[in-house]
Amino acid sequence: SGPVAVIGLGQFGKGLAVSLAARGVEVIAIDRSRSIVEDLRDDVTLAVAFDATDEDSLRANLPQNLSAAVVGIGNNFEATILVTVLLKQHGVGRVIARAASPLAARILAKIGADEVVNPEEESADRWANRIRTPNLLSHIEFHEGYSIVELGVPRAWVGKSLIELNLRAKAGLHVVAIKRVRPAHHGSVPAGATVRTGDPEARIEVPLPTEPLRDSDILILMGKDEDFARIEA
Amino acid sequence: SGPVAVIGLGQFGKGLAVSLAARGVEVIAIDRSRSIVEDLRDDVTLAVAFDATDEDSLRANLPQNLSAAVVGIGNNFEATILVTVLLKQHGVGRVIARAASPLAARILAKIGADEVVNPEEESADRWANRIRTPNLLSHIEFHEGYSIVELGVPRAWVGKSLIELNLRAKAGLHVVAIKRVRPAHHGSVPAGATVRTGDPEARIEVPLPTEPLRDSDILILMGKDEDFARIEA
Ligand SMILES: Nc1ncnc2c1ncn2[C@@H]1O[C@H](COP(=O)(O)OP(=O)(O)OP(=O)(O)O)[C@@H](O)[C@H]1O
Ligand SMILES: Nc1ncnc2c1ncn2[C@@H]1O[C@H](COP(=O)(O)OP(=O)(O)OP(=O)(O)O)[C@@H](O)[C@H]1O
Repeated sequence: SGPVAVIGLGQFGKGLAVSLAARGVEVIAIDRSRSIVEDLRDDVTLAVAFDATDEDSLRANLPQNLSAAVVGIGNNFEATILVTVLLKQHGVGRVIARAASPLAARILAKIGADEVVNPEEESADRWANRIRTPNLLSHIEFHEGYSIVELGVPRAWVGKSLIELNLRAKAGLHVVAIKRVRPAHHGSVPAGATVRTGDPEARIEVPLPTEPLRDSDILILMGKDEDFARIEA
Repeated sequence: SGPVAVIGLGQFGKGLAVSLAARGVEVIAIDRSRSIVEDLRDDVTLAVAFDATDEDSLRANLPQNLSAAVVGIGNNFEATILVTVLLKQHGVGRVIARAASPLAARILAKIGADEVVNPEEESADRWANRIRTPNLLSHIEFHEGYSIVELGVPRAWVGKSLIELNLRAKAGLHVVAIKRVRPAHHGSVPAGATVRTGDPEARIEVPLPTEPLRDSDILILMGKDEDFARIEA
């Protein structure tokens, strides 16, 4: 529908503005630093420098038809609160505010943020999952030369289906089952909800031959040791 | 296998240390700030304060059997490089280093990091996807009172299967198809690989009744307008 405003172009805000624009969304990128704004001019619909806590500047620079506004300011909670309130006052339907902690998230929800985001914590949670399930989890030999191995999906296999990968023919490996992670409570927290990071649960499933593998999947494979050795993580 | 060391306990490092420990991983949390370390003492296996760029302290405090070490320092590239080199020298098999930019990521890969992480950029990419596919994407009426609507999965439905949700009986909605996002190149970048964020592609699929919905799924639903109105995002 309408354009998306991104206020505060640190790493998160800038990354968001550029990713949205790359997906065809109209982006208005705002930062009080002129040089930061200049830097983004060619990547977004409109890049403009002003202090977003100034109500007059905000009213002058934001259209009425914004579909969403994201406050990406990281290190200034007071500014984040003020900008969030001003945005709701301006009539922005969907305001996503960055929170540096669960307490900050609750406060932002109370003062009108529709969703809150904590980029470092969300990434930390995903990485905890990746680190905990390393590429060779357990290794049980039963037939001579054959083992059952749990393997985190190697990067090159992510997004491909078992049919595409054709592991039996190409790598001599038989996929017995897949451990799949259910999504945790990442991402948006509706105003008023309890702010907590859900723990993903893994379930063992029969793999669908056409389903693309995800980077959080764990394959339970049977094969010869030399075939496993040839897989690159 | 062995414990995981997390060095640098800012938001990302602390979140990671706590998430890993909550999943049963042995965590050694390190920061040069004594107060930050004190704060985490009850949440991890071992929390110890020292400057990780000091080779002697590192050798004295790190066991030989670490399964991985994460450098979560954000704002000091020089320290991140130094700690990464010292960790590889110490013999740590898997070193994950935080990079603040693609250039930093390439440099860290060159000096020995096995994987690089940019928490703000990874979250930015996920949020760009969430924002771009808002909860009511398109709305076409054909039978009187009935519409086909594309709907981002409401938070309360994430992780549930269509059978569990029983939308036809409970909400009067018929799921025609699901738009599913293929994973982007989030997360680890093996040393030497090109550092870029992949754009996820959505494919339209026939929904499996037992498959849990993901927060990035888009449901293509048919129903009466008043039934759609009752769904809370
Ligand atoms: N009042 C304001 N109006 C507009 N932009 C602002 C305002 N306050 C801060 N900013 C901008 O927000 C951006 C990000 O803020 P800050 O540096 O505090 O966060 P950060 O935690 O370092 O961000 P990141 O982790 O995403 O890199 C900066 O570029 C800064 O110029
Ligand atoms: N040489 C060092 N040895 C140990 N800890 C360090 C060292 N340098 C920095 N740290 C710690 O790393 C932590 C995070 O670093 P910093 O504050 O630079 O990153 P940040 O970008 O603010 O982190 P985040 O975005 O995760 O909150 C701090 O708690 C700091 O004390």
